[in-house]
Amino acid sequence: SIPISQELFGEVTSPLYPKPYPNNFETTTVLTVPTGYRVKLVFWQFDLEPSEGCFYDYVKISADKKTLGRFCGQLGSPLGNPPGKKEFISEGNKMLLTFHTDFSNEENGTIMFYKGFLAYYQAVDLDECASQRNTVEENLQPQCQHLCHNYVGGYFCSCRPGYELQKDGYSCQVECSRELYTEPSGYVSSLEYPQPYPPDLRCNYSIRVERGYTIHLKFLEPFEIDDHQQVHCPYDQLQIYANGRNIGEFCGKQRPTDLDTSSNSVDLLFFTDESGDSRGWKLHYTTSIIKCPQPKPLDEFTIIQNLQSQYQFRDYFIATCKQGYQLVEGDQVLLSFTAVCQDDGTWHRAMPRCKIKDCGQPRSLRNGGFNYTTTKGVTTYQARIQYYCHEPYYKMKTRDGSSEAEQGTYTCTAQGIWKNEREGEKIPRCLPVCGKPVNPVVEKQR
Amino acid sequence: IIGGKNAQMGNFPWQAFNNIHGRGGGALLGDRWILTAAHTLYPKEQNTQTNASIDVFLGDINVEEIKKRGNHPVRRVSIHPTYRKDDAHNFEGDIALLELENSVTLGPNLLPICLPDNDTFYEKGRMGYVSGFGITEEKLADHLRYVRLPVAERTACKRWLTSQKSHDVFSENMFCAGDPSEKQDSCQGDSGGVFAVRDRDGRWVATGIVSWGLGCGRGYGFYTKLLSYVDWIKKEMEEE
Repeated sequence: SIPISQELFGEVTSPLYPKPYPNNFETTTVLTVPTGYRVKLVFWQFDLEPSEGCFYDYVKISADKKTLGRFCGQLGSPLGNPPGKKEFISEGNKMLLTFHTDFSNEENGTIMFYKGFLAYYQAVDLDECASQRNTVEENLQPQCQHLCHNYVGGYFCSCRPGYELQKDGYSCQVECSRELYTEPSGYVSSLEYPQPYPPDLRCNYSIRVERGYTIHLKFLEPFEIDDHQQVHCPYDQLQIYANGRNIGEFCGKQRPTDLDTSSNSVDLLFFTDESGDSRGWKLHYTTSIIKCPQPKPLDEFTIIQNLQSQYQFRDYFIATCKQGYQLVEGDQVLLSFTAVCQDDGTWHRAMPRCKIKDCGQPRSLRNGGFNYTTTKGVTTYQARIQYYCHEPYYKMKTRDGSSEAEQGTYTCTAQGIWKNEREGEKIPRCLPVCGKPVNPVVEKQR
Repeated sequence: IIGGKNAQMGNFPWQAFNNIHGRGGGALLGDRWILTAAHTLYPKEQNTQTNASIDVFLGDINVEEIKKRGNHPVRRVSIHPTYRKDDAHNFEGDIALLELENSVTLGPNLLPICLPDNDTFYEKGRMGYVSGFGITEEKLADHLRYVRLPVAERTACKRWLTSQKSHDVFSENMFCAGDPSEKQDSCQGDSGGVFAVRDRDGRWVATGIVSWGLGCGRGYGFYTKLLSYVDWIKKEMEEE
């Protein structure tokens, strides 16, 4: 035989082609293409001695331990079996072309000359996966245990979700300890659902979505996990954790109610023992953005600016007070207040209160005093006092056009400061009165 | 005070008693200024100690009682710039102000006196009161006394000074009060006290400061004319 090096295409001819081929000759040409390809052969020229059953001269094509045909004659000859335009394709990457001639080429005593053949071969992709499909039907060992993917010149295997491709590149084993779901919605199910799940599972399905979102779980029918009537989930069980907190352990045939986890992080742990043929479970998870409770003032003096109909993660509100009131948080006075909606649906700060501004004790007036013109001792917003001087020894200094009553009236302002309308914060002055003795000399005797 | 009477509490609530180079008087202005005569601080013809303590007492009519009430420390002394200590015959500018360290609290026995604002206070015959702890008839007073004196005619006072062969200066910034025929006068120890008159509104106004005289009770007394110094006083007291 004549091996031909692994080319992707080439020509094969009879000896001496296009001159007549020799008698008493036999050669086998082995056409080999790279692994992962098949050999396709087509005859472009074919001119061999025709005979019944191609008994004398012939070309035999075989591949994959099968004979694909035995050919002789020419196109249109009554005897023989010319290949015509037929394409010969091997299953594997090898094809054998055997060329055989007898001792003579005569017809009715006349020596005949035949040119032989010219064939063209090329490598065509082998769909290994297709052959797997065929072999599956034939109940033979498949090339891939689960899924087969063909590509030009080869193929590769993969496994169904929950299984992991082994080092042999063919077999799949259960691996469900690190299943991660990050889409905003989707389906999670036990392996093979709704077919019975495999034994000895230690599966962990993690759903992780962006902060500020909460995950909702809705189980579908059928729901079936091995159960026992007296003992709670002794064989197989599905545990659900939200933010690391266990929110349920499930088994049996009763589908769990819909769950709002109030978390962006959910873990489903599915444990099975060595036996059982329950069909497992499947859930549809969805997400929604977390909302914070509507902010409600604790008193009638608190104002929430631009109140929204609802607040969700990262929204915030600003609280202020009505005039004359100030924000307090515990005992602490706040200059401003902003609360932000957190990813767990709570406000990052508790609602403050608004406390009425207190101007404190009015400044004492030297050589004078003050009286409350509003409630005695009350020094809060809008309280009013009247300063006076100790008469007759002192008199209040007044501006032109201003009376002592006006000059001495101070009101507790919204800023928490005692203020006079004209003088502001400055308190009045009591000036000495000159020349007015209480007990002047009196001359009675005349 | 010669020929006067004992004062009652509250008659002259502006009266100050001071003891610097001997007994002297003064008057309260506002609630932290004492008006007095410059010569109580810098006496004429006397080698005074430069750092003599200035004791000021207020609020009583009895010397012992007024002292018991305690001294009012002085923060600042202001002598009028025209005052000449070395000129024994010229009491021009005999006016001084003492600023107290602390304001006093006014009451019935402690009140300031007002300052004059016009010349009518110096018309002849205008009656005024002079009070003081100075000597009476040969005796030092232990009680505040006062005397009622008329403002005298300037020419009469000048004539009287000439008759006394006096070369003392009687300037426009002084006025004289009293009557040579009456034995009523201010005297040593009354210096610095004020000549007080009542204005039309009943307010007591200090028109003069007891300054000098030739003896006591035998002629006119000479007083610093306050109207001439009101601007200076106001400037010293600033807005007060």
